[in-house]
Amino acid sequence: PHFVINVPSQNDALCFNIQEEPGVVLNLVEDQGLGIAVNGEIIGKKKIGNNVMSNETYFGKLGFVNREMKLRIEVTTETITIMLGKNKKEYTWEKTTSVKKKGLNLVIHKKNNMTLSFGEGAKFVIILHQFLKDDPLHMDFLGFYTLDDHKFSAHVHGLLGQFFHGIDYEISNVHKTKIPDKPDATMKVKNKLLTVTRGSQKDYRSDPRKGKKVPCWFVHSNAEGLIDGTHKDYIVPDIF
Amino acid sequence: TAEPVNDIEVYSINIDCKVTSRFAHNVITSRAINRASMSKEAMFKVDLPKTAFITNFSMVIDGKTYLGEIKEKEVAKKQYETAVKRGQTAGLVKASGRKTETFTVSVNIAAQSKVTFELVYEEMLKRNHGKYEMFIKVQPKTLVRNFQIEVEIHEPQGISFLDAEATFITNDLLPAVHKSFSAEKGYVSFKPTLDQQRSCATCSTTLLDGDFTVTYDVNRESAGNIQVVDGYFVHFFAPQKLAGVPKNVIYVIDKSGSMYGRKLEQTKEALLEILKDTAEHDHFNFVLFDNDIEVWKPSLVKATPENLKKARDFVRQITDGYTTNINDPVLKAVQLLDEANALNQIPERSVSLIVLLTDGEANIGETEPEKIQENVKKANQRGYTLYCLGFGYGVNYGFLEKMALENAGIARRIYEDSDAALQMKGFYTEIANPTLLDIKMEYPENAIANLTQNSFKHYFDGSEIVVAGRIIDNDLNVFSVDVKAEGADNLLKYSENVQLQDTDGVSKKQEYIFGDFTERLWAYLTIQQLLEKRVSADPSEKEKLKKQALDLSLKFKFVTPLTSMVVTKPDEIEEETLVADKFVEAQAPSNWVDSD
Repeated sequence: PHFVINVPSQNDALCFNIQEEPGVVLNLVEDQGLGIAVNGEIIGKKKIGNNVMSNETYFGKLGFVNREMKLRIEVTTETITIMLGKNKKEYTWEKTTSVKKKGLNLVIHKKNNMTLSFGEGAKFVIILHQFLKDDPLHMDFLGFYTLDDHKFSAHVHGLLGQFFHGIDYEISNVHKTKIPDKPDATMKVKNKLLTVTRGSQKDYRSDPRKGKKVPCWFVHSNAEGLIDGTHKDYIVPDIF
Repeated sequence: TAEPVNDIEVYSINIDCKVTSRFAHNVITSRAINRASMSKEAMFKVDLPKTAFITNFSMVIDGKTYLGEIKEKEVAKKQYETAVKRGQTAGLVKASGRKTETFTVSVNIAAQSKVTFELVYEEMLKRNHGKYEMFIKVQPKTLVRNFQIEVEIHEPQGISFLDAEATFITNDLLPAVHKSFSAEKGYVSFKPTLDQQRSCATCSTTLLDGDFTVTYDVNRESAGNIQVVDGYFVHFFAPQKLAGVPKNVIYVIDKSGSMYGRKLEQTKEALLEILKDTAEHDHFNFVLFDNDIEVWKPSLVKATPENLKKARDFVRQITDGYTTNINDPVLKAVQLLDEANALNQIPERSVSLIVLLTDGEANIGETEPEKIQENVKKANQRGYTLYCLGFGYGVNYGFLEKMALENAGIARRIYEDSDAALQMKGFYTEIANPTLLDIKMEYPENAIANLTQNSFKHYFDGSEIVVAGRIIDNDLNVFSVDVKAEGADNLLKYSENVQLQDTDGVSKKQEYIFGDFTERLWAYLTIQQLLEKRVSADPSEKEKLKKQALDLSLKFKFVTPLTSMVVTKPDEIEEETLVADKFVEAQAPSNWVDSD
């Protein structure tokens, strides 16, 4: 999966990939203050027979926990399941639906996207990327977007959450590489020097097919040096 | 002496503002010395109004001056890219408060060396609720030996009142504020001593932290006033004591899920306050929306006490809904006004307004912003004024701004805070009292050029219309203007004449403040209007407007959204390039994870 971190103070963005095996669950947002957590399970490496056709990995399942509301939501590429205490209700991507409980607003836009907000605070958008069942390379997967990041508490963490309150970095030594429009540079961040590459990622919110290009500085090696600890520290046992 | 912070002693801060005929020229000078035995970083940070244009910045370090240079944004960007490649960060201006943007620069200065920073910015003060307001953010962070704010105002019409207030003012500080005015001149100064600045008698911290606001108005013997200086004229038009024109307002209110909680409560609070202030001759209706539309009454109703009571009951019961469909409710509002016109349900002489309040992007129905704008523009054949209030951080402000400008209105941000209801109410009071409609201002056609906007849809009580231009006929003896407008009961005509020979005296007097202010005021106004027009222009027109605005920004050295100021500052190894851009409103960014 491709992570994109906006840095409004620099009018720029940072991006990185996290490569893990299918089945691994990563913590994306963890806010002890608000009692909210978001985790994502990796899918990918499409096989036909015994042959691996694609090494790409994606998020195929997302889990949302709101501790105060005793609420858990599981989103897969096929269903959306809301678990409120002992009650459980399942929805599919086949129909535009909205669910409103005190403080929870969930709207499914048929085969397209889903918005989810908890009260006046956290707001998320999940994009459904769908492919033909017999597509040799691709499989359905999910995109996860956070809105109103400033509303999270100061202690918010996770692979995305740790950037909600900004990050300082400096770019230097921009130099050409074999690919003309992808120069390398040195990034000074958290008192470390990292080699980064100019590239771009896509924002699929306004155009789920083509996406909108977002230029960014790409941090290699599973974002080592940029994120707190290593990406392995964000592996959690399951999506809740 | 003041206490040095980090060995840097700021020994002088001087805020010098000169206002001539509403045009303010502000110079902020800060002087500091490094008391340490090694080089240290000195920081200069100023909050300036969003409506202001920076015109100059300089640093004097060890007798050497480093001047800011204003360039086309694209050119500066190239320079910025070079700076990035050298490992230097850029970007001197950032958004700060609701009204301000922050200019920050820091520089290393050698041991025992001095630095002087000087920032110059200009703005035209806008009249609102019957007064002009000049806002100065005061935040010296440390005690300053020589701290002073001086505001000199020169208004040829004569000053009717002048006031100065500060949020941090205490009884001890009151003697440090002086204000006086007589005839055309006004003066405000604030010069606190070191002891007056202290947060307590033995403290080394400052209590100067807050907003310093100067307000004033001018005498109005006639509806308008023309001033001519150095071949440029400016016409101020603000007729007094007119009867109010009835208004027909449709409030299009977003009640989608994201408005849940405080946002919706604040909206209801504001609507209840607005209803209290609605005049009986007004007509109104509500269109509430989420994915559905709920219209309060089938047609507009008169603001009788009985209808207002019913409206208050309706507002109190509004609850949050689901998704956001912006297209259909705005079209519904247009349709309601069309029907009211066709069926003569509203007064012939009246102002028709649509006030849209939303906190998000359209995500159901027509979701394509361009398509919604197109639909609204197409439907609004009669040209009702559309005001768009964007509530909170997630709103697509650019979309709302364009849609409002395309329909003769304006967009305004409502900041998500405890006073959001007050902000909404404040906006309403600005547009609550229209006194004139379809104002057309005619100037001697062959004698003038480069005229700014001279026809206006409405005039609201307490505001002011400003038109400026250049006089090209050197032999002109009398400069005259005719204003025609629809009043509450009849067509009104105003005429103003000014003998050009007489203006020499005025011009001499005004020049003592600063020379070419009329020309700069004209340029400021023209650039603002070109930039505004650009938002809603078609692509070919857009380029033309951009070019005109850019040329003027460069000629008059204004940092506008089209230009940047490049500042070169010394560094221990090599000189460093920084860029000051005008802050532009944008949508709040988000972070995400996806794949392709």
